[in-house]
Amino acid sequence: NVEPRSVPVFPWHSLVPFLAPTQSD
Amino acid sequence: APLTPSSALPPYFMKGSIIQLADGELKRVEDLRTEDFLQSAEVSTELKIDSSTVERIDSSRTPDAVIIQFSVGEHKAQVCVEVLVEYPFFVFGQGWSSCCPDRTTQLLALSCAKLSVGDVCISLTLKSLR
Repeated sequence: NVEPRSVPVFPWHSLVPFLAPTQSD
Repeated sequence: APLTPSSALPPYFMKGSIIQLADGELKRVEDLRTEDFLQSAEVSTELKIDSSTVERIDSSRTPDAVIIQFSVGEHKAQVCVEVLVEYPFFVFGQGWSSCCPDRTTQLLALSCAKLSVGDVCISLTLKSLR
């Protein structure tokens, strides 16, 4: 018996660099 | 100070990786479009999309890495990141782009354009709390 492998699913925001501005409003 | 690049790229940039958008739709990483990011950010209560313009690309003392200076958002905040040359960024209206597209394609099988000064990348910031 071969157990089915689960395919990893990644959230969209993990693909985008988080570049927080250094200055606030 | 620039961020230190990790020695390996995250697995989700590999061609064929399954990405879940904010509305639950599943897409392959190579099929993502600018609209997918914009629509997902609209749904998000915490994150918003900012435009990050590439201002400079400098070589790094770390092998195979570059230091990219971005101008982020309407306030044009200057942010530097140190990444591997093959690290892909998503450019508005263009798609995945890296400093060394050949290497990105070689390592990840992900088709990339050349990231250049003036390109406007998609980035995230926190929505201001009210």
